[in-house]
Amino acid sequence: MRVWASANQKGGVGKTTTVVSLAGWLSLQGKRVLLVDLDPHGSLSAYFGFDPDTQQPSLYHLFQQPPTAVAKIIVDTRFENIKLIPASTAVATLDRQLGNQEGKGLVLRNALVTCFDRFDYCLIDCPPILGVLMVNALAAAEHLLVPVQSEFLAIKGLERMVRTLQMIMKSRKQALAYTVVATMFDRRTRAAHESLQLLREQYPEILWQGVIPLDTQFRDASRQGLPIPCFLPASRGAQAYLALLQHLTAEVQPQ
Amino acid sequence: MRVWASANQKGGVGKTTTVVSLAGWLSLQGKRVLLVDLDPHGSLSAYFGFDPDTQQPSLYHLFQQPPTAVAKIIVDTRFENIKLIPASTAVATLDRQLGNQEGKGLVLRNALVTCFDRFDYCLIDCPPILGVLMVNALAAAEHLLVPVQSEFLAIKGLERMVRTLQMIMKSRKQALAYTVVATMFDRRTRAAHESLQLLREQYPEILWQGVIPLDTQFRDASRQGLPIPCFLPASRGAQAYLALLQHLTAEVQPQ
Ligand SMILES: Nc1ncnc2c1ncn2[C@@H]1O[C@H](COP(=O)(O)OP(=O)(O)OP(=O)(O)O)[C@@H](O)[C@H]1O
Ligand SMILES: Nc1ncnc2c1ncn2[C@@H]1O[C@H](COP(=O)(O)OP(=O)(O)OP(=O)(O)O)[C@@H](O)[C@H]1O
Ligand SMILES: [Mg+2]
Ligand SMILES: [Mg+2]
Repeated sequence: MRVWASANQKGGVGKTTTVVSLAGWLSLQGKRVLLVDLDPHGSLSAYFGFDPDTQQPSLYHLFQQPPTAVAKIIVDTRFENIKLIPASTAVATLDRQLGNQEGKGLVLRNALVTCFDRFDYCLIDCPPILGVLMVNALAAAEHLLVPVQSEFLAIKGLERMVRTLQMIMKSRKQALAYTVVATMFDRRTRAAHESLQLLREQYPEILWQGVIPLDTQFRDASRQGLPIPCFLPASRGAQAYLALLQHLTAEVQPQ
Repeated sequence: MRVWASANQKGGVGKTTTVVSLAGWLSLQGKRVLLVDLDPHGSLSAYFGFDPDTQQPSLYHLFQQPPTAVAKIIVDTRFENIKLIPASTAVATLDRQLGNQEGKGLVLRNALVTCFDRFDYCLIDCPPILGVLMVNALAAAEHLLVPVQSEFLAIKGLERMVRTLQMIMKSRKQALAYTVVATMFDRRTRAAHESLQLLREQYPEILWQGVIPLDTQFRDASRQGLPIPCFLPASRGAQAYLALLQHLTAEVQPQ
């Protein structure tokens, strides 16, 4: 099982959209996908029709029980090949509850080890804040996707995110590869082209060479609760995520 | 001093943009404005040229010192009428450090009381997560602005936000008024009109009757580090925030 996480402390950059879109293509290709919703706001769970206010059990329970309990927490979605560990609003209290307790950063990783052979891919959606949930995602993932809006202010925030990652990496034993993905690229504005140019100059090794275009079909797809590849595979947005997936699966050697 | 907070657990909906744009108009009208950045990611601080990684002192220090220390934490911006309590990345650790300690929800409110007569308005920018920082904002504010993207998935998240607010309100003594603001409204798409209609049906009393349009000038303004009213006052985005400000100042009786 490959484990990828989608993370950025900046809100609204396309973290959840990236997880849903890649999961859509993987499931159409016959791959078995496990999604993990680490965001107390539960956008990923809501996308698949689960209500974070009433969801029982949820990711929250993973932190109260042994790793093998994950089998009872995984739920089906309407897509045969996509299962989910849903979020609940109670997840927001985990940061405060766990505080500085040791070893709470490995809860997700230990749980995923127990279901490694049931799935081909595991995609983790992170909340827009650095805390115990993001630490769990970084410990569990082998590859990190960092969506970034193609605009100047977002690039400044990216520098901070990359520095934070490098700090966390120092305490890990095995390396974590990461790929920065330029999202919501509006080809009509000069500012988007200029900021993309800046990204390419600043992050030549980790920036994916393609872009995810601004595409209103993402909203229409989310309204239907469908990943965009299932909603409208020929759309520019869906095609861009297919290109990203091909890049990621070619680049990352199978274990 | 009027105290308004801009909050929504959903990321990327225009919380920071709302604070900056209203502050721009207020400062052009000669009002003295204090901004508070409660987001560890520091988008508001970065907008005005402060680096959350190196900022000393910052909001973080407010939680370690008596309320009167706020005078030493407030910084000048390049705008005469706008001062700021900047964020720093250390703020992200507050949730874990404070944990369930009593009384930590009133730190900001007690600090603002000590500078009530220095400013006409105080605008608070919240992080996209419910934690001790958002609780501080709700305790300090008299009026809450809840920016919502005009799309279906965001409306579902709003129901949760409104329910959370009602839960927190029960434990407050004085009422908190709130206004939902539809942002990033793309008048070219049917989905935006339909979701606005839905918002108007579901929240007739608390939804502002105008909308903030999708306007690429916001990105250009942020690139210059200028609030949009100072960057391009005739733009559709700036004019919409002026209409919102007129609504808020007419509706909320001066104390
Ligand atoms: N390429 C795109 N083009 C147009 N709209 C997009 C695109 N990607 C995402 N969106 C829309 O932008 C909004 C934010 O996206 P999304 O929720 O995926 O961001 P996020 O980073 O997960 O946000 P949060 O910080 O709240 O977790 C959603 O309404 C989504 O439909
Ligand atoms: N009405 C609008 N039209 C077009 N772009 C907008 C509009 N409002 C905000 N934006 C842009 O959308 C992005 C997100 O806005 P902003 O940072 O204000 O959201 P936020 O809710 O504060 O995000 P976070 O959850 O990270 O705090 C920014 O790049 C901003 O320039
Ligand atoms: Mg998300
Ligand atoms: Mg913000």
